[in-house]
Amino acid sequence: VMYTLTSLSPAESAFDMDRSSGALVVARQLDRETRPEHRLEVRALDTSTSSNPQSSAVLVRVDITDVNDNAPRWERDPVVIAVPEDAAVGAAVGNFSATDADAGPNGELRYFLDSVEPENGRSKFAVDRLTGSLTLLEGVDFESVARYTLVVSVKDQAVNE
Amino acid sequence: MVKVREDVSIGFVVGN
Repeated sequence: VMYTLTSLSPAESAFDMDRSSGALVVARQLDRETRPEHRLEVRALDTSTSSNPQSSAVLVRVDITDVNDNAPRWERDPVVIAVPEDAAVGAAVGNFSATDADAGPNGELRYFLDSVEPENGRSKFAVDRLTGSLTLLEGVDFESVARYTLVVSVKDQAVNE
Repeated sequence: MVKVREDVSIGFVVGN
């Protein structure tokens, strides 16, 4: 029996096949984010006889599973948010939003407020871990402090974040 | 159906 491989997906095949053993081998770098599945046709052909060769084919779907190869990305950096000094305590005054191309926990994001400058502003702001929403916890006063600098980080939920 | 991680190196044998 001899084996042949045909890619049914439009792009060039990322796989090769050993014609004699039928081993399916990775021939190009895979990337789930670009192409999560590959459809192939493997055909087995008997070669012992030249008079009436027979063949049959099987469809193979190769699912590419995710690894955490993308870090979260911020849409903007820095983010500038204007908060009126009469903003109500408890009001959502901004939203932090990052994206991650990976799947499942590898792309699931959590937001953290790392630091606030000046430091006495630490008690004034809270960032929701899940949504990235920025909430005012205490009143602000333009005449006392006109600008706060917040460092917000985002992490994916992979084991190797 | 065959599953393969996206970080395998070229030459990796996916299946037989």
